[in-house]
Amino acid sequence: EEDLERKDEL
Amino acid sequence: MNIFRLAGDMTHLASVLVLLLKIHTIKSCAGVSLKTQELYALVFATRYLDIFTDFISVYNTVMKLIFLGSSFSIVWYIRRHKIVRRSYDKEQDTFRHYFLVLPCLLLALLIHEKFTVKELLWTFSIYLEAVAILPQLVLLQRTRNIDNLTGQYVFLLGAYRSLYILNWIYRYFTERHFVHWITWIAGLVQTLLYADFFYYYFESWKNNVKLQLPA
Repeated sequence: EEDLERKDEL
Repeated sequence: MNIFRLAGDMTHLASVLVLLLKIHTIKSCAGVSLKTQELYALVFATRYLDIFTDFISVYNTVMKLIFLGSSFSIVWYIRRHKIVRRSYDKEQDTFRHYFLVLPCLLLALLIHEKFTVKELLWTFSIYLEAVAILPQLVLLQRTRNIDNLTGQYVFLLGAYRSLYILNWIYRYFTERHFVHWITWIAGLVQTLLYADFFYYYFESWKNNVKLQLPA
C-alpha cells in the first residue's frame, strides 16, 4: 500500500 | 497538515526567496555555494518526479514546482548570468559533488524500502538532501565574512529541517504515525549538521555582532 502522508511531504 | 509542517514549508520557501532576492537584486552570489545549489537541484529533480505520475494537492504541486524552479534558476544565475557569475568565488567553493553523490547512490542501492526506480531515486534524494548543505557550510567557514542574507538563508534552511522533525514527533503523538526510519535518520543527520552554525548564529544575534564562524 502507498504512504500518502509521505507523498505529501516535500 | 499540522502547524510544524506548515511552518517548516514556509521557512523553506522563505530561505529560497531570500537567496533569490539576494542574487536578483544585489546581482551577487558572494558566499553562496554553487555546489550546494546544484546538489539541491539534483535532490528536487530526483524526488519530485511524481509530479508527472501522482496528484496530491494543488499546494503540493505548486510547492514542488517552486522548489524545482528556484533551485534551477539559482544554478542558472551563478553559472550563466553575466554579472552574477563574476561574484562567484570558485577558488573557495571546492567541495566535490561526487564525494557526496556517490555514497548517497550506493546507500540508496543498499538501504531502501522497495527496489523500483522511483523508490530508489526518492531514497537517494532523501540521503542527498541530508548532506547537500555541507559545501555551503564549508564555504561559510572559509569566507569568514558572512553577509546577512547568506546567514539568514542558512538559518532558515536549518529552521525548516528542525520544524520537520517537530512535525514527525507531533504526528507520532497525535496520529500514531511512524515516519520510516530512513527518513528519520536522514532528517536527524541533516538537522544536526546545522547545530554548530545555529550556535554561532544565536551568539552573534544575542551579542548583536556580525556573524563569524571560527576557522
